Amino acid sequence: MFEARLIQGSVLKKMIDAIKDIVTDINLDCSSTGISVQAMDSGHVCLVLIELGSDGFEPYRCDRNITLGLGLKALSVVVRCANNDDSITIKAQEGTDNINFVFESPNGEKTSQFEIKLMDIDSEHLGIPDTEYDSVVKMPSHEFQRICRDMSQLGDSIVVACTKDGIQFSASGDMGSGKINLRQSSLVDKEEDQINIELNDPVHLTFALRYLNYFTKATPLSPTVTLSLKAESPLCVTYPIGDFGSMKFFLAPKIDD
Amino acid sequence: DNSQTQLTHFFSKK
Repeated sequence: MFEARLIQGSVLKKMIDAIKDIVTDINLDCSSTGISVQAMDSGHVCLVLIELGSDGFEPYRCDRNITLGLGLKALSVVVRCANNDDSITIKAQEGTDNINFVFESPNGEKTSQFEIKLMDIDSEHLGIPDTEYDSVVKMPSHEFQRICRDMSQLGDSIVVACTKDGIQFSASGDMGSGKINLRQSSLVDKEEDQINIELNDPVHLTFALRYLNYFTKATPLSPTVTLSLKAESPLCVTYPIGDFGSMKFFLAPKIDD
Repeated sequence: DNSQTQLTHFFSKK
């Protein structure tokens, strides 16, 4: 028996909105420690990794490891039927080919039940190595979203460069070019408005903006985002989910021919 | 010009 109740059901809605343009099907890998999802886009250019600890659910029950394959289209249709302040319970019995969703309003007056057929999804899992990054930059998530959106008006690719002077985003195309520089903040009122730059080594990488704009669909999940960069390696974009999980996106760089 | 790499180039299949 698998059962997990998320008090803030809106978090599930936001997670699905964040990945539905990248992947069509996902496997929920459920164990006693929590739920994880790993899925790649069809071109194998980017990967989404969701990790949710069991302590984010009340109750959480997973008698034995179980993989639940779901089509995001059906999942998206169902979670849209939940109100933002509803709790969402996910239930699956062993040996059945359905997954159940129960939505409950905060006062308990309204409950809704939905069932989705499980799918057998053949997904490749990649081993993601522990990486010591050259630079790790934490910034407001809306700021990152704005930069990606603005830069994509100029070109298809963005160059991200971290030096002791800060982080620079640049793009160029037929129309012209643009650069945006961010420096480490000195004094800010709210921690979530802070720009924090850890630099071990200067780094300079190029990425396709199309994918970064998909990743920023996760902005409603968290006020902050972390970019982890290493020379000639995939970028890792991390959105924390409350204090119990995260959504990470990995993006393969563009490299000089 | 830049060409797009794939993740399988960096991360091994499990």
